[in-house]
Amino acid sequence: KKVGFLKIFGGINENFKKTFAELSAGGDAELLLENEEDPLSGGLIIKARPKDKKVVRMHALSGGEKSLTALSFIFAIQAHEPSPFYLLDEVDMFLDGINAENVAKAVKRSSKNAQFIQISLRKVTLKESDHIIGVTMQRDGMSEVVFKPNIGDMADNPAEPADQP
Amino acid sequence: KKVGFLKIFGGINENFKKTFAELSAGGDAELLLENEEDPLSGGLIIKARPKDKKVVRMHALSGGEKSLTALSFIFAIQAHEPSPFYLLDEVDMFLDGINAENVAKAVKRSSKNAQFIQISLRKVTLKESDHIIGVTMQRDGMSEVVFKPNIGDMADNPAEPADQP
Amino acid sequence: MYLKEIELENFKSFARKTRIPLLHGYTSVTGPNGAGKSNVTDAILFVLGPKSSRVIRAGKLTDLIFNGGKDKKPATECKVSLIFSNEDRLIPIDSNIVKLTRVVRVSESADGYYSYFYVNDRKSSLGEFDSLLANARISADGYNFVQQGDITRIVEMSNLERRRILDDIA
Amino acid sequence: MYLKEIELENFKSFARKTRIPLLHGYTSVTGPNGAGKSNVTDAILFVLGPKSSRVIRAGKLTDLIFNGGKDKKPATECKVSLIFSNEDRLIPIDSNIVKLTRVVRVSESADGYYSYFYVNDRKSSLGEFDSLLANARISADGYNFVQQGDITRIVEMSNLERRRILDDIA
Ligand SMILES: Nc1ncnc2c1ncn2[C@@H]1O[C@H](COP(=O)(O)OP(=O)(O)OP(=O)(O)O)[C@@H](O)[C@H]1O
Ligand SMILES: Nc1ncnc2c1ncn2[C@@H]1O[C@H](COP(=O)(O)OP(=O)(O)OP(=O)(O)O)[C@@H](O)[C@H]1O
Ligand SMILES: [Mg+2]
Ligand SMILES: [Mg+2]
Repeated sequence: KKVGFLKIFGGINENFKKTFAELSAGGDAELLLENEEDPLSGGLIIKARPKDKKVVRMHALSGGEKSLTALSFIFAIQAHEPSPFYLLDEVDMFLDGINAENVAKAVKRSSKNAQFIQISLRKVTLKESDHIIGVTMQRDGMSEVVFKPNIGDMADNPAEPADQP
Repeated sequence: KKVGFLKIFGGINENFKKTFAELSAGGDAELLLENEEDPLSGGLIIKARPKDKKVVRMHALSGGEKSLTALSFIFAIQAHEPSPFYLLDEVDMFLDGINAENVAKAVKRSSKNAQFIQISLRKVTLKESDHIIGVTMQRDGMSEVVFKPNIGDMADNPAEPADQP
Repeated sequence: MYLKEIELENFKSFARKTRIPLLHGYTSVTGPNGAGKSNVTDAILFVLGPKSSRVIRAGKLTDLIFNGGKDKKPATECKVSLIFSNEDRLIPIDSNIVKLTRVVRVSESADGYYSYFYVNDRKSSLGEFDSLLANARISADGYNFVQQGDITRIVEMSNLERRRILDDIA
Repeated sequence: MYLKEIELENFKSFARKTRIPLLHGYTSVTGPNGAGKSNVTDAILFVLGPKSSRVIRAGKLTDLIFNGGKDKKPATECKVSLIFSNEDRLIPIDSNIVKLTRVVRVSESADGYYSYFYVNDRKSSLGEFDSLLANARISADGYNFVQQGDITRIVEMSNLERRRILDDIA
């Protein structure tokens, strides 16, 4: 049991280090066990150091930095047991434009080997995707699906200015 | 004690109904006590009905609808004991452009009677405010403050397209 | 193998029969707050993860049936089909297309509902769904599906809870 | 009465002496992730709400002192001043400007730090801060300050926890 856990821990930790370095464009992070002798009696600590900063405790990171760290952890778990299909629901909500774009580019790379569906209100994300599906609701409380929605029409969505990267 | 509580409950419930109707442009909501006879032995239920929909339980609302409901509750509490100064940190994160704009307009109205500072990455919010302060960090891990930041430069922030409302 | 199409009927806010064709690669879904985007995620989990109603934000399964919206009559059953392209036979069924359908209908029974499962329109069972999906490594329990709010939950959880995520994988 | 200016020195990521002049009405603060926006909120709460370090995302008060950033030496004390315009004498001090200053310095003492309070550069105490602020109805404990994550917390909390919010007001 302990051997099996440590093998999984090692694999995911490797993925996590790589993913965080990629998504944070130069930071570094790792997973630590509270009790290395008996891992199942302690917890899992996430340590992250954004680029050009000192390591701080997870709760001293900013909202965006925390969510980027959590997302790297999720992607590291996904990479451990690849599946043909993934769905992400508004994972880019706390990120500024640059971080949201980094995440969208990482998903784009992963979508070469698996199908990704990402629910998002952000234009940087919509721009990276291959296909866009719009969901709207008329005044009758019934949802409808719109194909090839015009991003410009989505003006009510947070989005990067059309003229900006 | 019970009398004091019920008076507060009544006042905040009135504020909450008004605020939710205003922020959701036509929905209605109310606060209910689990135990009206002995309020301090039960909890507080929030019921919200977005416009053109049936009432559903709070957890069946969408992410944006929930956050608009929570924000209305907070504003209702603030209106109960007015203060000269308020600070809001990224309360518009889950909202689409239209809802974020409604919130920014509501804050603008309240800022006639009190000082509001709102931290936000959203252009619709920045546009409504009277003054904008930028905070950046150089590669040395030290924060700096910039006055009159150029919103266009904030391209790394989620924002409505400059040409859109 | 990939998800080729989703069909919904009277599932949450999708009252009308709705078809959502999907392609390989990277698809984004967008729209205003409350439009029904996360309801699409719930529809997929409804078919793939029948074991837990917690996952689809419902107190009871009948909360998933269209409630009438503004002024229509509530429906009495909801139906979702997931249509997979199966050329690589990852799902152990000898057919290029595999359609998994789940129906929940209001009933007088003790639970208050009946639940039906179909594979390529032939009556099936929860057990058959489980074994077909396990082969294709599509599981509703792992982090293949990142629901709205999961990021915040991971940030806020204790070190012990985070470790338990790895236990489940082991 | 309004907050006219914030002065920070070696407070979290604000290593350099930084002045942030503020005006009446509606001010927005923006910038990239991790730039230091929420650290400004923490600086205000550091002065107004000395009672709880939970509020300012710190394990211990010395976590608030600039840690050196990329390659500088960590500082040994942090200082924040809030400068209020007090023409309406809402703060019971006979002066148009009221400057509240708080300093935390690393020390060899058991707690590991010393904490100092000043009103208009005259030595003061936590008790005096409390009574001055209570008069002006500026409290760090109510929802005048909505920190990052509070919205999610309200959505996720139980009905009982939500009721307790009203108890605190009563
Ligand atoms: N059984 C039901 N019948 C009809 N409508 C329902 C039912 N259950 C939920 N809804 C509606 O679905 C809406 C929520 O949709 P959903 O969570 O998919 O929104 P969303 O597009 O994800 O929005 P957001 O961007 O805010 O997360 C709610 O407004 C709710 O009223
Ligand atoms: N004592 C300290 N010394 C130096 N830097 C610190 C200290 N404490 C925290 N920080 C840094 O402050 C940063 C967090 O800043 P803050 O939370 O204000 O960001 P933010 O602008 O609110 O970002 P977001 O938009 O993601 O919420 C972290 O990167 C952290 O490294
Ligand atoms: Mg949603
Ligand atoms: Mg912040």
